[in-house]
Amino acid sequence: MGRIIAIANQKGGVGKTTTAVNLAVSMAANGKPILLIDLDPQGNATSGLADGLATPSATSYHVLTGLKPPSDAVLPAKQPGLWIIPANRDLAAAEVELVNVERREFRLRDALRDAVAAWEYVFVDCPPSLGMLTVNALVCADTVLVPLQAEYYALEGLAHLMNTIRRVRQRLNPALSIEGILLTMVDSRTNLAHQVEQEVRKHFPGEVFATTVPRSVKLSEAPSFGKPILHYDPHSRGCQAYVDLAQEILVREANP
Amino acid sequence: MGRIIAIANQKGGVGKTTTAVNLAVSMAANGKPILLIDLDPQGNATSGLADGLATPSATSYHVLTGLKPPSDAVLPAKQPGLWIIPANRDLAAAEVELVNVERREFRLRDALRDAVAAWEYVFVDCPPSLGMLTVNALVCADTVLVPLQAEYYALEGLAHLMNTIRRVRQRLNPALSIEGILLTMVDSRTNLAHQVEQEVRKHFPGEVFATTVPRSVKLSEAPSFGKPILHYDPHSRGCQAYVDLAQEILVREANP
Ligand SMILES: Nc1ncnc2c1ncn2[C@@H]1O[C@H](COP(=O)(O)OP(=O)(O)OP(=O)(O)O)[C@@H](O)[C@H]1O
Ligand SMILES: Nc1ncnc2c1ncn2[C@@H]1O[C@H](COP(=O)(O)OP(=O)(O)OP(=O)(O)O)[C@@H](O)[C@H]1O
Ligand SMILES: [Mg+2]
Ligand SMILES: [Mg+2]
Repeated sequence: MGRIIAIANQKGGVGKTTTAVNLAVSMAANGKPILLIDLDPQGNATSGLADGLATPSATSYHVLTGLKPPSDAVLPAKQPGLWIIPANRDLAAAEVELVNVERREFRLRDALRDAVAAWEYVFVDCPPSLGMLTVNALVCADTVLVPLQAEYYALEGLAHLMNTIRRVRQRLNPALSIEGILLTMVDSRTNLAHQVEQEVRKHFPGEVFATTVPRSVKLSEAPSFGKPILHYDPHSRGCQAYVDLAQEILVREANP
Repeated sequence: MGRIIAIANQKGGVGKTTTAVNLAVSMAANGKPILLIDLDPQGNATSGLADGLATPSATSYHVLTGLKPPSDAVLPAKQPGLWIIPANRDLAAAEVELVNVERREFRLRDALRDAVAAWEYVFVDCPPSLGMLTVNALVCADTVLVPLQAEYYALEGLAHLMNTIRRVRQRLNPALSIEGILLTMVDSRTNLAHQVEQEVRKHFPGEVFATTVPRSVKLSEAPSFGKPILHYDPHSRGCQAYVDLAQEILVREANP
């Protein structure tokens, strides 16, 4: 049974989707069977892999609300070894619908239960909030990967995110731990990026990945072609960063 | 009675807060009395103006839930002519609390009703979602200013935002119109930025501001000092862009 990794941060635009898509592809390229679940009503992870993707017949909305089993929603991505449960705007309704429902925080966990044994890693791309969708992802996850833009507002929100993760661990998912904090969009020419990196490594020793993702326009161009960076520009620094990140996670897994 | 302008886009990290803070300051510097309402539980607009701000005794949570009148929550910012209703994490509870409440979409509108006559413009900074908080802002607003990062995922979400604005206009606030679409973080060296700008001006003729905001590290440094760009680096291109934007809005207002 694989590990479920939620990719979460309530701060908007920090690189959650870019990390979910490109890390999932890099892991699959390592020969691991990977499932990516798009849990954001924006559906950006789904469109980031649109190239070669069949038209969805069921989405994460159907899975979360129990209307369909995960096997009905899973689609193969173009990258061999990678599958995706897509999302669309219907998912936004789930935020409201789940408010008055039994075990509302456990819906995703209950739906996935035995269905994900076939995959070695399951990544869940979360929306920029700490509402019902992100809480569902945190309750079903083994670990949380936190993309952190090397900027002030993103750093400011980190303490609140960590508190939320601690509360979910105490009340809903005792096994939940931090996979790591990933510094994204790092522009090494600016003082701000260095300051943020120093701050984070000081306050969260041992929890920040050695790999950092540089700001790279290729990463933001790739989604307009529906392609992950590995298929769009495998020689770019952005691509190398996600290949390195996959290695760092796999090496750590092999030598806990 | 002033105009209420909601600054909204469900896509995360597109420059909503940076626009709310710096446009509000630029308008106040033009001698207009301005109110900025922080309606994002992240409280970034509040910390972006932290320099010289007193400790809040009441927040937008109290105003939205009717616990306190707006006059109890309003604080003067360091920029003369600018006032702010601050936010903190308590506001996140309002998303859930409002779900089962009468006239849930009208809470902010009802709370502000006569209280904002003293200000010529009221700006409302929204969170990255289309939930209860953003809907409340759209229902009380006269117009919506849409910051749009010059990137693919942001462009993809624009149609959905425009649909939501149209639905709010049809069902809840017939007077709601578009103040304009503002291109942000424009890196003129990249093709992507030019393509996005061309697309948007083609699909939304007459609705895109002539002013665009360049990517400028000074804009992302300023919040770490709790200062708007006008006080942090008045000679930067980022600052000039928000001064120009204020002018563009005021000139248009004078010559409808
Ligand atoms: N390392 C990078 N270099 C340059 N651009 C990047 C990088 N990572 C992400 N981007 C771009 O920045 C924008 C924000 O990234 P992304 O959409 O992945 O963030 P997110 O956290 O998923 O946003 P949201 O909060 O809306 O879900 C996107 O347009 C993306 O293409
Ligand atoms: N023109 C710009 N140039 C460089 N950096 C910018 C610019 N505008 C905003 N930023 C930075 O980009 C990040 C995102 O901007 P901001 O927080 O204003 O977006 P937002 O839409 O309010 O995000 P959220 O969706 O989380 O509310 C911030 O770190 C900000 O300092
Ligand atoms: Mg995303
Ligand atoms: Mg914001």
